[in-house]
Amino acid sequence: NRRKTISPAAGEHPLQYNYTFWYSRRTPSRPANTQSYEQNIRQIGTVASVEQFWKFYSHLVRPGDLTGHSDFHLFKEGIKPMWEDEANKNGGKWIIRLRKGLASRFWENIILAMLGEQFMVGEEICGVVVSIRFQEDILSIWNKTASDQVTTSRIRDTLRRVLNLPPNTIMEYKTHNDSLKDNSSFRNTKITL
Amino acid sequence: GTRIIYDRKFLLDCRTSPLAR
Repeated sequence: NRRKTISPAAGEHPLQYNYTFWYSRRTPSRPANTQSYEQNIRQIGTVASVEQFWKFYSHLVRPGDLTGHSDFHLFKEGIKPMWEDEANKNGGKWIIRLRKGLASRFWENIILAMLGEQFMVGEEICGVVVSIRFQEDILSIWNKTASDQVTTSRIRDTLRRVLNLPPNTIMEYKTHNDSLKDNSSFRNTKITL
Repeated sequence: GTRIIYDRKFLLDCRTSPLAR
């Protein structure tokens, strides 16, 4: 399990953090328990600079072109995109439901905001996820401390700005603890307008 | 330390720089 340390090459623009891309796809026949989730999720690459990000990202399928039940995750290096990870266990996420056709553009915009450190919430951001589903697609941003309302409000307001969301967009927050309890990512959320 | 902040336009401009190709 030898891992190379990823760092910016000479002349590249370093990112505040290294980020790792993950991909997961649910096999419909299997239950969505923790074990099968962990088996279905794959690390696909880590980037340390703006240039490395674009090189990697340009070769990825756009999320809007994915089919079935699949997710792209972009998380700070060292944080697994799982509720149980040490960095996530007291955290939660904002959820934005997107009608079909919008996922690729919103995914790119949320990534650029995260890589560019636009959220101004210290170390609180863990990562972002785009979830491709049958009826709608879902964008999520995970933070470390679900109980910190100053942080979660600031993330919500930054999201509205960087994604240019209409004022009536429904924003939903769910703690990972609640997700663990009901074994669901997107049901029973707290809705704010 | 200092935080490395990039705006959207800067990041998009880097996409077309020779280093990112």
